[in-house]
Amino acid sequence: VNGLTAHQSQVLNLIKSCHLPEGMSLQDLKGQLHSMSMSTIKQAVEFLSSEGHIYSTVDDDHYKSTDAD
Amino acid sequence: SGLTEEQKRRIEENRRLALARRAERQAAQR
Repeated sequence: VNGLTAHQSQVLNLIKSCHLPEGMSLQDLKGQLHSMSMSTIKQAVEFLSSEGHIYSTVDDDHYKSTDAD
Repeated sequence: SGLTEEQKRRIEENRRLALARRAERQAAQR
């Protein structure tokens, strides 16, 4: 629908659901996406970031969604 | 929040850049 793969959508939805000021860490993502390897998660994060869906916050391990809410 | 002013500034700047990137990609798709 939005041109994302299933993995990319899963990662984006989790980041969207996090309302911490510093966003979600890669470790948090891994903790919730048991079936996904860290390298798959990192690839999805890199793609979503390059497309402007998410952005890094306090460091390159934490991400927030650009969707307003 | 527990963030410093510098961290808040960095987050705001990264958000601005990401929104610009997203708008660019969306425009390219049309």
